Amino acid sequence: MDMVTRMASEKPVVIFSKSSCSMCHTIKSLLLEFGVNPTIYELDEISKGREIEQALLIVVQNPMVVPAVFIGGQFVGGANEIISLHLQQALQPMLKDAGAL
Amino acid sequence: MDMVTRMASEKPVVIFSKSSCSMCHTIKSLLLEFGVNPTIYELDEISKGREIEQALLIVVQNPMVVPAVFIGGQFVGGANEIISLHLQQALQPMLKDAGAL
Ligand SMILES: N[C@@H](CCC(=O)N[C@@H](CS)C(=O)NCC(=O)O)C(=O)O
Ligand SMILES: N[C@@H](CCC(=O)N[C@@H](CS)C(=O)NCC(=O)O)C(=O)O
Ligand code: FES
Repeated sequence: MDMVTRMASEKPVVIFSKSSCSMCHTIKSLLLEFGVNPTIYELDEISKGREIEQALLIVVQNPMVVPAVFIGGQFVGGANEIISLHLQQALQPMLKDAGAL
Repeated sequence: MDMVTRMASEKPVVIFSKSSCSMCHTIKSLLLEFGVNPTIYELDEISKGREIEQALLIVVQNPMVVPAVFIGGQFVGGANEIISLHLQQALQPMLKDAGAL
């Protein structure tokens, strides 16, 4: 099991982010507003940041890796996906199923 | 005259950006859609990038420096400001006055 998969399965909601990125800030805020307690990894601040970024490239399949949101250990997507799910009222059910709410 | 002020006064529309930043991408696209021909500096790609970023910190007065948009040599703001002006229908007149349209 790779590093990202392991970290993502440790908590119901895991967000890989960068502290310098306003799009990541928006998604973190959105999930916090739901009352979820997301586990946030700021890749530009933590010591293993570069290594995690490399592993994320494989999971996300795109050089634009942040934000990367995992719910219930599953990769859900980036900002676009999270916002779409939210607009479709599909995000809350997903969070409930994962035991995050 | 500092580096940023000099670069910003060379062209009607100057955008300081980072190629890795999707918010910058949105603002670049918005201005391109107006038919403006913006001069874009990707601070993460050009050799003087770090130096320009330092100078920008002073102009922008905020560590969140990109995107930084200058119209007619004047600092207009970041993504929020540009989008607000656009929604208020105030962006196009500003671009016309600067000779960008
Ligand atoms: N479509 C993606 C776009 C993500 C994106 O463009 N991420 C940028 C930051 S805004 C990124 O990861 N850039 C590469 C980097 O920062 O190393 C989403 O909706 O999340
Ligand atoms: N309120 C600003 C936010 C700008 C912002 O947060 N910029 C981020 C990138 S999204 C930044 O400059 N981070 C520092 C860096 O990349 O060095 C705007 O509307 O433009
Ligand atoms: S780095 Fe600017 S939006 Fe992500």
